[in-house]
Amino acid sequence: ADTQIAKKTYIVQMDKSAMPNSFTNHLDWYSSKVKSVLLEPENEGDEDRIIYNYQTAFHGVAVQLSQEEAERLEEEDGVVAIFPETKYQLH
Amino acid sequence: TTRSPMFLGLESGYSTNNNVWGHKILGHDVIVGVLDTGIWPESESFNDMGMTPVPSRWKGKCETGRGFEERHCNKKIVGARVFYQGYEAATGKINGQTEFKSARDQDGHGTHTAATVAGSPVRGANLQNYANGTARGMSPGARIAAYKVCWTGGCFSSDILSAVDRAVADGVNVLSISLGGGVSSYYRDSLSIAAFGAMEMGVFVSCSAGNGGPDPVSLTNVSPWITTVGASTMDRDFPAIVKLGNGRIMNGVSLYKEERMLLKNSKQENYPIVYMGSNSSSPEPSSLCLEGTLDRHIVAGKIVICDRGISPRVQKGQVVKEAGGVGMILSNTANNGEELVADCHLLPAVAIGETEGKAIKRYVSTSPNATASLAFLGTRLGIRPSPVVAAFSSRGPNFLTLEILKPDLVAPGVNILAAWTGNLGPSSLPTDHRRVKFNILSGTSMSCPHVSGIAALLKARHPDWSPATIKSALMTTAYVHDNTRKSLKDASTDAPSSPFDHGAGHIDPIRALDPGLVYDIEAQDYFEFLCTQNLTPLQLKVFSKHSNRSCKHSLASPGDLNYPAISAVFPEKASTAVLTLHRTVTNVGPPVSNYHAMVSPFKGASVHVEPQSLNFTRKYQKLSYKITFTTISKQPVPEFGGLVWKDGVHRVRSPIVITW
Repeated sequence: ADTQIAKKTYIVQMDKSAMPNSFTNHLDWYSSKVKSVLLEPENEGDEDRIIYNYQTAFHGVAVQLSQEEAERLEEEDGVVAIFPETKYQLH
Repeated sequence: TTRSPMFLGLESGYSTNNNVWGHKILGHDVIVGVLDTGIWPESESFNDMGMTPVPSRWKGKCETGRGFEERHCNKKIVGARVFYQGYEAATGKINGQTEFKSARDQDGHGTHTAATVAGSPVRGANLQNYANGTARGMSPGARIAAYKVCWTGGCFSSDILSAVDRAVADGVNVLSISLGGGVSSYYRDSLSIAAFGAMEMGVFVSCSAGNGGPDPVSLTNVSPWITTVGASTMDRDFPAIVKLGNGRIMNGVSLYKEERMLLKNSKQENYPIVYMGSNSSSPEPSSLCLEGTLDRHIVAGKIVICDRGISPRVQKGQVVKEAGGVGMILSNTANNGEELVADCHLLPAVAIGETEGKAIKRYVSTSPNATASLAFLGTRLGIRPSPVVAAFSSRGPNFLTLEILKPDLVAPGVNILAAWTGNLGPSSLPTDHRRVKFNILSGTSMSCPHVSGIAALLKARHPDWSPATIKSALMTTAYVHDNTRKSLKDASTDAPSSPFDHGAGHIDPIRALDPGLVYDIEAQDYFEFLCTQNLTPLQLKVFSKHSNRSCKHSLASPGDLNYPAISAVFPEKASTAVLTLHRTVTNVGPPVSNYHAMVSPFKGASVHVEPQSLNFTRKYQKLSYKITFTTISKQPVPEFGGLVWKDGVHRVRSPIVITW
């Protein structure tokens, strides 16, 4: 557990129109982008790092990443912006 | 909501064909998504009697979970979804035994806001006999889709974003969002970006302004494509009195249940009164009645004066009760002024203003045997002046862009009665074992759903209206005078409020149904506004998910956005003393309409509108005008006024702010 890297949720906005033709759907593309920056290989049984995918008012995913992974993802083509999870309050 | 429909003029002519809730405009096809703590489906406010089948276009779903089954949805609650993945990732798994991991609302807030938007009429609604009447949402014919995004530990952006995304896909027409976070740049604010996406798809997004008032620059949710709603009072009060041992009577408010009134205005029921502060200018923990700060030996059997601040108001009552106090006088401080917010305390309690509070504390500090009694006088209507801008309502100016005046408007948000969860007592304290069908709450959370409901009503009457058109109609018909015909006041100062407090003014739904002219704004216009905000191409891309959206530089300045409010900002190092802003109005009234401009006078600038008249020959015709500000003498503080276009029937008013 000590060696596990702390992960936080990041909202990743993607440029939907930048999806390469080799992908047939956006979620596969988002997923491959996320996988390409992971510092720890995903093992079977691991919880999916992607917790949401957004398709209508917003395009992208919410994903569990370490800070370094988030920084790496931010550099990827097709990634428009990365927002760290923030807390809101009822008014 | 036993008073707000009447206060908003919605119930006038109720039995006539002109009734705003008449059959033709019941609004059954309008669906409002409420992002909140869920919903208590058993509430009578969500009865679907008489409602037509759910529109076939609706793609929403009734998600099931503990305490929420498909049968809990009906023709009123047409959707119920939950969003907790972000919450669980941040705080750990939700304990499904102690918290409903379903759309069932155990907090009450979501039930209250949903019922305020579109609750069905419920006769005999009240809270412990206070505010008795028929409770109904502002658009009782509209349907509700509950998107639960807030849990016991808070609300998280990834969940909120998912809810907005899903709600738009489901087909909501209006989104009611009574929550907020801090203010960050447009391109860093995921809710702002999601609201932009919703607006692009024709969804009207209404958000609460925040409860950070009366501090200036305390607004949240300030994006121009969002309708930012501040809070004001209605003409209803719940008076109570504190009678001091010296015979002096102080006026306050209370929701304490009259039948169980312990303290009466009679000599033998006077109780000793105690204040644990030292009357210094800053409150102390014991004067604030924070947990663990009251000495039982001192407090037991007495009425305790507590200052507002730090801890929730109802919690102070609990602290007093647990320390053996028999009653509480909750005193405002300078932060709250004279504004009185009623709460359903666990013990006899009266809330009083700052001035009265000071007087009572003086009495206590100068009288060794100070005593008092409390009396509760029920519900009083016709309070003047009203509306008054709530002290807690967040204030402008808009931190992000001075040229966009915020808040947009105010609506009832003080002492609002609406449906409540069956899971918690009216004080929301875990120790409160009372159960009520309705509760009285205050906050911009309560004003936001009033506007969402009225927006739904407008959408039902005018299905082709864009979100910006609806917002324009609400803003340009808002009023800035109270029921004494004087300028709207600010509860925190008792002085006239400014557009930084009330925006365009207080909503006037009946006039908003027929605004005459509207300031329409298309998604590309909002994008052009963003193009004026010195964003990098990458930052702008956040808003241009349609690849064809790019800056055409059609706006000379952010103040040129076709906003229904006008904020003229002279640059700090102005080389010129002249500033011109442009607007285009669309005629949504009679085809042949002639409007004339009237501008209020300003000390620091002359204001010229050109042309002075707008002559329309057809419906939906667009005509433009420009408004030029020429500095006469630079003012140290902003100046406020208004521009009104009049055709003899309609008054299309824009607030004006000039900042040097």
